[in-house]
Formats: sequence, structure tokens, C-alpha cells
Amino acid sequence: MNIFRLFGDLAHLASIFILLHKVQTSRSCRGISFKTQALYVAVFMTRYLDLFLGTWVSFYNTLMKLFFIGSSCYILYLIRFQFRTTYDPNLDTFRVEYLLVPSFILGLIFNYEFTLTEVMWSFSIFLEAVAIFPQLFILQRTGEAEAITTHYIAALGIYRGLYIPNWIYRYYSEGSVDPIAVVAGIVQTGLYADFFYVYFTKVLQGQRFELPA
Amino acid sequence: IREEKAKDEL
Repeated sequence: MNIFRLFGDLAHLASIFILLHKVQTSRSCRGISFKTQALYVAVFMTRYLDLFLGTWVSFYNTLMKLFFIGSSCYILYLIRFQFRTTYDPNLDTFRVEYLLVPSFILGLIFNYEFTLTEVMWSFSIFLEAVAIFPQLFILQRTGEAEAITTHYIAALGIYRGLYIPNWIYRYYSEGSVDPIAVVAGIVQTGLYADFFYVYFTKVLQGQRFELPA
Repeated sequence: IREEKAKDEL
């Protein structure tokens, strides 16, 4: 564990709490992509299969994995049931099969061992890299977003961004590299570039998040 | 096989 990893994971935790806070205080999931959230459930379920196979890493690791699975399922419940009237499926129209199918194919090709858990792990890494697309698509379509929704997306981007110095640190301190995670992680972070540009130049200056026409 | 060390990442 190094400081980049720790703060990355904390940013990930923060993103979930920001999202829950947004939905529960506004009693609305307006602007939130159900599809992105459903993809995160798929990501966590396929990546954390080892939880159910008795692999033990650490208490921290197990606790975080359970939290990510539990909270992502809870968010789906909130959107689908508790606040379903505030969810607009006509805005959330990104075709998830464009993300699921290529991620699965990449998982079959690029993996560290051709076993169910390793292929699923690779699939989850590729899927996570692109899972934000439906959410960014809503942002693109509406052209604006509530500040709190943008804080959620920013926290997710920071989480992924911090994993990059973590890998550099681990390369020098442990000599280990995980090429699949690194390549997918760099792509994933890159997807946030446009978003961060608007976030830093507008939202953090106190202006509304509005995409240029 | 994925390195044991990397398996602690989330």
C-alpha cells in the first residue's frame, strides 16, 4: 500500500458517497446513468469472484470489495425502485452491448491465464475502463449537469488517475508491472480528459457545468 | 499468471 493507492481508493469511496448523497438529498437520480451503474455492478461482480473462492488478501481488501459490490447494487435499487420516477430512460440510451462485447473479447484475448476467474478479471478491467461512457453520454446530451453529479464523476476520475502514480511507484519499489491493468487504466483516465477540462475551468470556478455549444 | 503482489489492487 502506498499513498497513491490509498488516496485513489479513498477517492473511489468518496465518489460513491457523493452519489448516494446526491440521490438521497435531492430524492432524485436525475442525470445519473443507470447503465453506467449497472456496468459497475458487473465490473465488481466479475472482478471480485475471488471473494467467493476463499482467496484472502487482507481485511482492507475484503472489506472494500464487499463495500463496492454492496453499494453498487444499492445504487441500482435506488434508481430502479425507490426513485424510479425521477429516472429518464430516454436520456440513458447508450448501447451497453458496444462496451460489453468488446470488453469480453479483449478479456478472452488478453489475460494472464485462460481460466474463468482470470478471464473474468481481465473482462472487468476492460469494462471498467469504458463503463463511464453512458454517464458521459448523458452529460453530452443534456449539455449541463448539477454540480454534485460532476463532483461524483470527478472523484471517479481522480481515483483512476491516482492508480497511475501508484503503478509507477510499485514498478520502482517492487519491480512489478501489471500490463493489462496499466494499459486499461491509462485509457480509462484519458476518457476523463475532456470532462476534467470543463470541470476545472468551470465548476471549480463556481460556474455551472455547461458544455460549449 | 497474474503476479500475487498485484492481487491486492481493487
